[in-house]
Amino acid sequence: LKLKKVELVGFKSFCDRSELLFNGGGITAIVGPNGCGKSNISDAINWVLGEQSAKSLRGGSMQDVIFNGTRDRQPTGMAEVSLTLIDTDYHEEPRDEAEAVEAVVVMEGGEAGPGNGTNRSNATSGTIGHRYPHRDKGEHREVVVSRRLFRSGESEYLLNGKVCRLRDIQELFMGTGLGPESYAIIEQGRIGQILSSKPYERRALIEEAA
Amino acid sequence: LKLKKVELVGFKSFCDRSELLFNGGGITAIVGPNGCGKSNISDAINWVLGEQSAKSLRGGSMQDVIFNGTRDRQPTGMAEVSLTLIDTDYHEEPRDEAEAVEAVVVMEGGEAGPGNGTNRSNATSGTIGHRYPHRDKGEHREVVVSRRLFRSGESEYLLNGKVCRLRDIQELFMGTGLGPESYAIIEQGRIGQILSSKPYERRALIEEAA
Amino acid sequence: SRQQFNEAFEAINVNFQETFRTLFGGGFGMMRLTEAANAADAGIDVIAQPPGKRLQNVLLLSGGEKALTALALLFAIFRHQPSPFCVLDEVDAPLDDSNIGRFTELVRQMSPNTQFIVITHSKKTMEAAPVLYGVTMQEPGISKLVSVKFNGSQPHAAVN
Amino acid sequence: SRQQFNEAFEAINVNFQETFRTLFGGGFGMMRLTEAANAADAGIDVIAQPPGKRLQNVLLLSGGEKALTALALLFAIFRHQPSPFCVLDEVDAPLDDSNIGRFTELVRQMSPNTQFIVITHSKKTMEAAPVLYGVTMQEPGISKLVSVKFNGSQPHAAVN
Ligand SMILES: Nc1ncnc2c1ncn2[C@@H]1O[C@H](COP(=O)(O)OP(=O)(O)OP(=O)(O)O)[C@@H](O)[C@H]1O
Ligand SMILES: Nc1ncnc2c1ncn2[C@@H]1O[C@H](COP(=O)(O)OP(=O)(O)OP(=O)(O)O)[C@@H](O)[C@H]1O
Ligand SMILES: [Mg+2]
Ligand SMILES: [Mg+2]
Repeated sequence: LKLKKVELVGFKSFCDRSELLFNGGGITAIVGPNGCGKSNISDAINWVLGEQSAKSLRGGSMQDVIFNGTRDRQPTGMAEVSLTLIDTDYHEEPRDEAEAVEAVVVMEGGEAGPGNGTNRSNATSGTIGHRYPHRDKGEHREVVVSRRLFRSGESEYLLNGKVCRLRDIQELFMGTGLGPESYAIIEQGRIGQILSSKPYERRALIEEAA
Repeated sequence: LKLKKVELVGFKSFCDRSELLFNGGGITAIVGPNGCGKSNISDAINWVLGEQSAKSLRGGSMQDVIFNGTRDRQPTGMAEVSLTLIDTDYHEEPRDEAEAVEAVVVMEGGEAGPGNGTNRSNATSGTIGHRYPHRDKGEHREVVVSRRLFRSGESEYLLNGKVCRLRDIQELFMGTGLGPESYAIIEQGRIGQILSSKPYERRALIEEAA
Repeated sequence: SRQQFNEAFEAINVNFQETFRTLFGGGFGMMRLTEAANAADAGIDVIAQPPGKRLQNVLLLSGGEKALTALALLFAIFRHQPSPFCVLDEVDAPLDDSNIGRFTELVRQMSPNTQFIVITHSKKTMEAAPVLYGVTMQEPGISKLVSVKFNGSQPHAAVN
Repeated sequence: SRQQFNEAFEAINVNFQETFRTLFGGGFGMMRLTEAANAADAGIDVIAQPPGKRLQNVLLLSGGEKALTALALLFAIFRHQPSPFCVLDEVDAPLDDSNIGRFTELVRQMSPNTQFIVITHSKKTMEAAPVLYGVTMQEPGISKLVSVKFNGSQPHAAVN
């Protein structure tokens, strides 16, 4: 999995739709004056991954994540955050059983090599007769994970636009450190506290990664 | 009271005698790399004022404040911190009942005005006959507050070099915010926590100043 | 006594509104006593409204806004009952440059009566201090003090 | 399962010794399981020895040393089980300039496989990031994102 995009709308101080684009690796810095909304982005990522405690999102109740208005703007009725990830493993699975067969085919029909989409398709259709339209090496599957909360209290999770359960999202991120004891999201002020916690609490960090 | 000097010896990482000089007002910054001993100076000031909790001094037991050695140095047997303060109110008290009398005398004998020490003495000896040797406006009383701790666990407080009780030191600083709930010493990382404490705990800050 | 507490509370609250406005460059801050059967048990709620924002619970403030509000409260208490000295250990760490500027300016205004000792890594705060001590550990594990700046005069090694 | 935990613990401990040495520029760090009747209840003790200092309890470490040790532990876990992304919110606030330098260098080394999102006020950390987003509140109370630097190419406003 690689992170491609984070979109927020109506989440805390991000009343209007905003997005951050990423290219899967590297360092992106987020800067700005005190109180402008930087930590709200970190809260948004924590929330969409399924955070259940309002207190960990620095609020009193979960509704505190919905934009609650300013002097000139009305509060909104909904908060929504989406993460777009690229599933780099995706094309490996379906290919696995066919990959070996395909390799034979390519030998007969032309130049072997990853990433050379057009050539492959021609070769495949010559002998075997199966077509894998998504099979182009350049195409990864995109996965979009979303979470919505309405003022009424109703909340939903979505996977590629279809309503799903929180468990489905947690399964997607299983074993990547993005679970409940996530070591991958360090909130403001928390880095000094990791060592001050009790020895038994530190165990949870290692268990999450085991 | 104005702060003039802080001296440390054998206190935490300050094995050798060190001192900081102040001129009673203004801003002194303390800078240096991580782990070099800056917060140890703040701990030293907290300690000499009577701090009783080893945990507030970031240690396990009170002996943790005594220099515990390095590769090249042996641990010391004692930690000592002294604060030298100038008691600006000192000369006001003894003068008060005499000040009025003195003013009359000066009228007869010469130029009136504060800070003109030699002239005053002459005038006083002409009529009244009392002598106040410490009375020179330029001289304030110095107060030295010290605390020592020995590896044996024995500890003592001193006021101007004479052993005293902790209560004597606390009385000296009564009502100046340097008591147990001191709002005048903000440890590292504590500024963000003042607001996160419970409303009843915040009350103690105001009570200290009342 | 209760009387003294109430008087201090009122006076400090007036100061707090001023120091809050100074540190945030606007906005509104005040303390409120919580409801309690017995007045001596009442706690203190802090209400903070940074400039341009709605009145809200201090929980929703950002890290920097919380630190600045706490500093405003601290200085409000100080104005009411000054101490001979005040030690501030890296209180500027969560602040952005413009808030560091307002913070050091307020400390400068209060420093004639009080000796401020400010431990910091921020260059902006160092520039605002006329006197500067460096702590070094040239010999591993042993702290030494060096006077770097003394009201503009020559530095001297601060050991005997 | 206990087997998995022990394997992870051993592997992460090896990583921790490396990341500790990298972040501190020397010294020694490791984890130890605490004594417990039932192995599943054992907690984790952290032993940290900054360069030139004696082995000591993590309680006695300075604010910056604690943050750096926690970062070393975090990155050790990361090496064992990388995440698709990692959000670090002002973890560099307690660090001095040379430790910020070692921190950003280690993040750079780990960033090919992981997207790091680093929230910071430090200019040194900003310089180390090829992509930079600014968050502004020109309209009071409303956050807007502006892309300031994008791998050196032209900035664009990150809104639809
Ligand atoms: N539901 C909400 N609706 C509108 N604004 C909100 C909401 N929740 C929080 N905020 C605003 O978000 C601001 C805090 O933002 P955030 O904590 O992200 O700041 P920051 O950029 O991290 O600042 P710092 O540098 O001080 O840490 C608060 O001032 C608060 O007013
Ligand atoms: N009793 C002791 N004897 C010797 N050294 C000690 C003792 N107690 C603490 N120390 C040392 O003091 C160091 C911590 O110093 P301190 O907390 O003052 O650092 P600092 O300058 O505030 O750093 P930072 O900028 O990271 O906050 C520790 O590394 C520890 O080794
Ligand atoms: Mg923040
Ligand atoms: Mg410190």
